[in-house]
Amino acid sequence: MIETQSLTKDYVVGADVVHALADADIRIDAGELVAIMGPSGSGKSTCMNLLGCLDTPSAGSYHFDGVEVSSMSTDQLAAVRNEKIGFVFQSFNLLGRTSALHNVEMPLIYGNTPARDRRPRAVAALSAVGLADRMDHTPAQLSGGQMQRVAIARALVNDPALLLADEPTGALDTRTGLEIMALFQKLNGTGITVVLVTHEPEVARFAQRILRFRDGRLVSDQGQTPE
Amino acid sequence: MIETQSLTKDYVVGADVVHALADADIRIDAGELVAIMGPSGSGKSTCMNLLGCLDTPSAGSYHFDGVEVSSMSTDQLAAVRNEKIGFVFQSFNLLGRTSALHNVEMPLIYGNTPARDRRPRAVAALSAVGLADRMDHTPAQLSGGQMQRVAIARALVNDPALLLADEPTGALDTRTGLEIMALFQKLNGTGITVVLVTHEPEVARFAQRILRFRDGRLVSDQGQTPE
Ligand SMILES: Nc1ncnc2c1ncn2[C@@H]1O[C@H](COP(=O)(O)OP(=O)(O)OP(=O)(O)O)[C@@H](O)[C@H]1O
Ligand SMILES: Nc1ncnc2c1ncn2[C@@H]1O[C@H](COP(=O)(O)OP(=O)(O)OP(=O)(O)O)[C@@H](O)[C@H]1O
Ligand SMILES: [Mg+2]
Ligand SMILES: [Mg+2]
Repeated sequence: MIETQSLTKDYVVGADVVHALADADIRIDAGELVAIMGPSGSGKSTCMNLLGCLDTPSAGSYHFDGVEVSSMSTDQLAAVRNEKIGFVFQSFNLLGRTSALHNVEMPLIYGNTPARDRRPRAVAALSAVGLADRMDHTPAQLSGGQMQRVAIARALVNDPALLLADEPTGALDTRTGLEIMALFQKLNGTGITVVLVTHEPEVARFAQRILRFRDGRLVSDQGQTPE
Repeated sequence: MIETQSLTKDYVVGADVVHALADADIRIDAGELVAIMGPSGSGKSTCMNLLGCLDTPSAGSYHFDGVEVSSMSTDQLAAVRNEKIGFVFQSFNLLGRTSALHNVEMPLIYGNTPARDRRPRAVAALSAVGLADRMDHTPAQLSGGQMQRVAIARALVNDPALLLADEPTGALDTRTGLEIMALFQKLNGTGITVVLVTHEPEVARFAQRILRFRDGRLVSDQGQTPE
């Protein structure tokens, strides 16, 4: 499903070049559950943004479902992002002026889901993350962990084939975090590919494989027996 | 230093009342290092915002350094927040259009630090959190954990007597998180009072005392031997 070769991303800041990601070769097959770990600033979110077709690499190639992403048109990319990928952002990126429910409905609106189906599907996604009683709150009326869970519900509402989650339990207490991991494991059991960035060993142990980054480079790729 | 009685905060959302914090009696003496824990949505950030004089309670009282906070004028509150309290927000609250360095200088500007002293003090604070080489980046040019550390540096730059940190290691890998906790422990050793919200047991073990919240109520207050 995911195949990158020498994937590279550089940023220019003033007179400096930041090598945020350098020469990453990553292969993830459909149905895998993979964890990405590494120190702060080591390139994890940069990598995730490239895998999610939210950004373009400076060099190297990325084949998603067999198609080279750089050859896709703007419309094709938008369709892939909406229909095939669910993305949980490290800083949530919720719409500030609208309710949790409407935030979760957004991917359904973009994907042309019939209007009568949107609310029940959004309510189901919010219930799955324990927020049925917070549907009408705006982000400013939610706790940090509640905002994170709205972002998770929004990523799942369109039944994506690939879930990319950047630190999805970072703002959650241990028990709520484990409930979310149980949900991800259940979705993975139905065939959804899950790639998640985490710094918590408690979360990484659910994965079948751990990719470790350091200073923009992929330094190890180890299988493990998930718990 | 901190003394609350029946501290209560309610929010009205549509036809509902959310009892975000109910009847909290909290006493924290100068020089303590206290951890606050509890499930997502249990009232931790609500409590921190009240302790940081960023919000006013619906009922109950809060004495900070012997003065009832509700009796302070707007100017007195602003002075307390700037001179005595350093606050690390759960969602960082950095100024998006300006550099890390300028973000950290803001409390010095508000506090009338002489212009020639601001840059060296801000640089020192950023170096203490490992970000000397990211001073000129704006928040959009920083990783999640780097933004969190800019927020920490900003909270420390004015040498506050009280540090309130809401999930200060939430976006950090384990090792960087331990470096930040070592920094907090060192500051606490010089007499700074530290109150931090965390969901990570690895972080809570640095505290001398743990306050636990559930459904807006303080349910336990236990001393422990810090490591
Ligand atoms: N401005 C607001 N309006 C309405 N409800 C609010 C508001 N702010 C917080 N709440 C509600 O109050 C409760 C407590 O929120 P708070 O942010 O204190 O939780 P928390 O313990 O910090 O959670 P987390 O660990 O997820 O950050 C939550 O259920 C939240 O939905
Ligand atoms: N838009 C940008 N412009 C310049 N530099 C950037 C930009 N985005 C990221 N960087 C830099 O690239 C490096 C990698 O950033 P990235 O966000 O991928 O790290 P990360 O591994 O996700 O870190 P964290 O665990 O702290 O979230 C960092 O050092 C960061 O400062
Ligand atoms: Mg990141
Ligand atoms: Mg909170």
